[in-house]
Amino acid sequence: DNPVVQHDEL
Amino acid sequence: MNVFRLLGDLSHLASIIILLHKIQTTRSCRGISFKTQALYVAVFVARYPDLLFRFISFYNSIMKLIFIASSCYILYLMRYRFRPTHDPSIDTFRVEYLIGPCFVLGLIFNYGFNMTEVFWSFSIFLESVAILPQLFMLQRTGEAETITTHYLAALGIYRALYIPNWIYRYFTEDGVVDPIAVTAGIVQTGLYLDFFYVYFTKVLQGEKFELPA
Repeated sequence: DNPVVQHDEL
Repeated sequence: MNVFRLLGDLSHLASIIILLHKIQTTRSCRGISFKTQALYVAVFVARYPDLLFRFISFYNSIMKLIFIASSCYILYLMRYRFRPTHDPSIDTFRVEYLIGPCFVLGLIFNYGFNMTEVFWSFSIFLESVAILPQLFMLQRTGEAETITTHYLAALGIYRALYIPNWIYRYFTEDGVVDPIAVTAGIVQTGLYLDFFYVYFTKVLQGEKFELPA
């Protein structure tokens, strides 16, 4: 499943 | 990536380097809360297992590895190398009061009810309050070595810089917003306000960090 928010931050 | 986030991450990196420098040069972890450092290990270990199955960027992966490795190394230094310099009798914040509620918050507020997402949320909530044992300790002793205050300032500036980053991203990335990270990030930054006040009005003017009795 695709997360609603892309966790691209640290 | 934008300048706020980059400077924030670099400030985070700087805080770790300052802390390592303080421990190595004074050969002591006096004034540093072991509990706060242990919470940071928990934060990174809960948040970064995505290293194993999701590639975002080289930068992202390297930073995650640095944060996990350095936080574990700091715990090792405090627990073994410089153990006698740590005084558990002033590091008395009850971390179970943080971990439990943060986990419950992670179960309630997340972007998908699965291990990865729940632990991600948990780590965000836990990070926002992980500094409390350290601030509590500071409050108890009423003073701090200057280098320790530089460490705390860099750590606080890191999260503060994430706020303009989110505002920037909201306007440049088509209304993108991460409500969990933003809420926790604002709380986290708020916890530093008292400290920032003393830091900027005293320490940066060359005075010692001392809280009014």
